[in-house]
Order: sequence, then C-alpha cells, then structure tokens
Amino acid sequence: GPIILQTYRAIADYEKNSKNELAVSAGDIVDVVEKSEHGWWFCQLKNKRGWVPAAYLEPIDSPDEPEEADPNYEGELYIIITGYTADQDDELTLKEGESVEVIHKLLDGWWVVRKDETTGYYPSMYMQKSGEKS
Amino acid sequence: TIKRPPENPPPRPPPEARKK
Repeated sequence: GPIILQTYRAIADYEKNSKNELAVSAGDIVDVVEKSEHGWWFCQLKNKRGWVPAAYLEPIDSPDEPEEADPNYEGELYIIITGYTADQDDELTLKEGESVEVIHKLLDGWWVVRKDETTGYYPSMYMQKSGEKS
Repeated sequence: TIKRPPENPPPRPPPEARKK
C-alpha cells in the first residue's frame, strides 16, 4: 500500500550546519521519512530532503499515543562513548568510559541521565547501552 | 535514499519549544 508519511510543522527557523541537513523556516510543513533515536529526523520539504532536529518540529494533528517514553526513575545503565562538556547549566559534563543511568529518553536526542547524585541532559548520540557492541 | 545522519548531536530545543 502507499507509505503514509507523518506530517510535522517547524516551530522555529533552523540553519543547516552540515551537508546532509535540511534548513527549515518556522511554519514549514515537512513529511518525516525516518526518525533516528538521536534526535535527527529525515524529512522532505517540497523537492528537498535532509535531516532536521526533532526539537524543531511539532506534530500537525496531535498523535493519539504520546510519542515519548515515560521516565524510568530506576535508570537504565549506559556507557559514555564520546565525552562532552556542558554548554548549558542543565547539561552534564562527562568523559568517555564513564557509566550513567538513563532516566528519560526524549525525542530531541538529549536524554535525562543521572551520574551519582547529579541529573542533567546529555546527547544520546554519545552514549551506548551497557553490554552492547557499537 | 536516506543520507547519513549528521555526526554531531542536534541542537537543544529552541526557546519556542520551551514556551509550551
């Protein structure tokens, strides 16, 4: 049968930062072809295609079931595969090899994680489930 | 064809998203 793509609206302007991305302006209507787990969605806008940050998109017709998983306060063990220095005060600074507990997997690719007593955002792209090969 | 996703993480949500 025909593939029915989900339609989203851009909530803000987004400028491309790398080759395979797609620039959008607030109000643009895009079709989402694929959603990566790390917050990048492959979209189609007229005749252009490319990756757009999920954080910049909102559903046109609110989906019946919530897209985002509920938080898991027990935490899921993940290993840091790429270090990152916090840019905003609600983010964490962590080094490669450290382990963290993932509490909430958000669609925009910034997950809520806990390290000892501190909780904050960290890019899901820089983490890997403990015990899994990359 | 779906191109390779960017290597860097996406930006944090824009202010417009946080107003919600």
